[in-house]
Amino acid sequence: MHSICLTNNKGGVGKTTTAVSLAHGLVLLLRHNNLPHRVLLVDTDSQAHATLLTTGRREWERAESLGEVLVARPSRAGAVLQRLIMPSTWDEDLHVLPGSPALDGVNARLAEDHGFAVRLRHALRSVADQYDWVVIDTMPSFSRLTTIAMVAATDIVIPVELRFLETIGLQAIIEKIADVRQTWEVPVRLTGILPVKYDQRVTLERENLELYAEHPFYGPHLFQQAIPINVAISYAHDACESIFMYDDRSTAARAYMAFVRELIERVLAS
Amino acid sequence: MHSICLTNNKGGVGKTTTAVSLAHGLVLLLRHNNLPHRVLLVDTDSQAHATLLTTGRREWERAESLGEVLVARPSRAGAVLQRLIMPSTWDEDLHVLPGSPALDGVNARLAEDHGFAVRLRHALRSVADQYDWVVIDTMPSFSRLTTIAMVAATDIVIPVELRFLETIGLQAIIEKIADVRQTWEVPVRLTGILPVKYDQRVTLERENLELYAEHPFYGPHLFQQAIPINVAISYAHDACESIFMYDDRSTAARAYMAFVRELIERVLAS
Ligand SMILES: Nc1ncnc2c1ncn2[C@@H]1O[C@H](COP(=O)(O)OP(=O)(O)OP(=O)(O)O)[C@@H](O)[C@H]1O
Ligand SMILES: Nc1ncnc2c1ncn2[C@@H]1O[C@H](COP(=O)(O)OP(=O)(O)OP(=O)(O)O)[C@@H](O)[C@H]1O
Ligand SMILES: [Mg+2]
Ligand SMILES: [Mg+2]
Repeated sequence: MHSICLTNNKGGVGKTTTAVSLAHGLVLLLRHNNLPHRVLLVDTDSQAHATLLTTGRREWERAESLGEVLVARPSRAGAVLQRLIMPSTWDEDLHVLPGSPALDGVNARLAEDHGFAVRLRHALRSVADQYDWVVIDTMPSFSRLTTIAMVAATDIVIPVELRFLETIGLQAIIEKIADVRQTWEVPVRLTGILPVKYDQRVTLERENLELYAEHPFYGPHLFQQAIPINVAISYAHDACESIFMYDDRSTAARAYMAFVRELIERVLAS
Repeated sequence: MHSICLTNNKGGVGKTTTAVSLAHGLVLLLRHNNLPHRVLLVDTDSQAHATLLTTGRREWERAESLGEVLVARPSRAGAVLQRLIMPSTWDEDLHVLPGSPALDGVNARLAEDHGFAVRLRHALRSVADQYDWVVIDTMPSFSRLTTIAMVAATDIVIPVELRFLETIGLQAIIEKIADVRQTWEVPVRLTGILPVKYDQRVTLERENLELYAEHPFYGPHLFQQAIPINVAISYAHDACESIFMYDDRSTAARAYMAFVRELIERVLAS
């Protein structure tokens, strides 16, 4: 079971958009190639946007979410997780472990829980025979929930925008990953950096993309296909549809599919 | 002393861009009208982007920041605050109380501090005779630091984008403000909602703006002037300059100046 965590503490850089597109894209591409394609999307953000887009669920008062898994007794967590998983409205082979506003309170409670970091990793073992891939969306901050998401992952992908405020924080994220690997002794690796919301008409963005491509460390990690800024994404979100459902010939859909393909290659190659 | 807090738990919606533009715009407009124009910008975000843009400071390891004020003994906090304030590189009448990565640790520590919510509000009293306006930038989450920022404010402005994920969370922010007023018994009010990064070529965004304008509660709170999406903002940030310094005839500069004018009117009228 491969677990891909999308993370970046900068806000609004397309973590959720990438997480839901990757989750659905994995099902479609793997199914097309007759490979195992049962995917679980895990939402660790109290804003629960990944949950909203893939299930339409807006009952903000409902506590049933990943939060309950994290506060359950460790021996019960796997059973709780299985009970809370919901089907998506996008595909029968895409399921969702929902986020909810209750996660804010859970994040605070985890302060007293010394074993907090491995809670999701361990709970996911109970469904290792039911899913082939897991995709984990995170909140825009280095919170305990984000640590939990990173520790539960085998692979991390960092979506990045090609603008000043979005580029200066990348090193901190890379150091956070190294930190997590060391502190919690888990083999999670940085599998790639994905440029998103890329507007190639803007000289500054083209220059930043080139700077990344030439960088000795970032360069080799960059995915080939930057995800272009594309109004189809806004419309897909508005309809609570995946970009592949809304318009699979849009530039964003084609770019995300190329990314999914390259990610699968990198993951299966390692 | 009027204190304006920019807040929205959604990431990347222009909180920082609005905070720094407002801070500099206040100095320029008030000075031009021979009104008191000493402004203090307070950065409550561990990413410290407002600090970076207005001071050029990137020494991420430095702990000197708002964090020290919040953990100081209450009787010492005012003196600590005064010692930590830095001049901006933008204008002699714009000063900055910097943020830093240390704020993440401070946010966690505040869990044990029952009086945490009023720490900034009280510390700011020690500089009430030195500044006429305070602008407070916040992180993309309802953390203790965000609560501290709201409690320290007289006025709250919510920057909003006109897209699906950005619109569904607005009600939660409004409820959070009501929550803060009640829990901490402070008179902070929602002074307005500012549409930002507005792309009027996108039908969906025009429709969302109209929906807001017609909404019985949101409508009256909307500022007249939506801030348009404008590449000048990306270039201004890249140069660590204010939009007024970079290109005061850009559509974003003119829109932000109109916003500053309308905000001053609303604040002084109340
Ligand atoms: N390729 C794209 N083209 C156009 N708009 C996009 C694209 N990718 C994302 N967006 C839009 O950008 C906004 C932010 O995206 P998203 O919510 O996925 O980011 P995020 O990193 O998850 O944000 P947060 O930090 O708040 O969790 C959304 O309105 C989304 O519709
Ligand atoms: N009017 C605008 N036109 C074009 N780009 C803009 C505009 N306003 C903001 N941006 C860009 O959008 C991105 C996000 O803006 P900003 O960092 O100010 O948002 P934020 O809400 O403070 O983000 P965070 O939640 O991470 O703190 C930045 O790259 C900024 O340059
Ligand atoms: Mg998100
Ligand atoms: Mg910001």
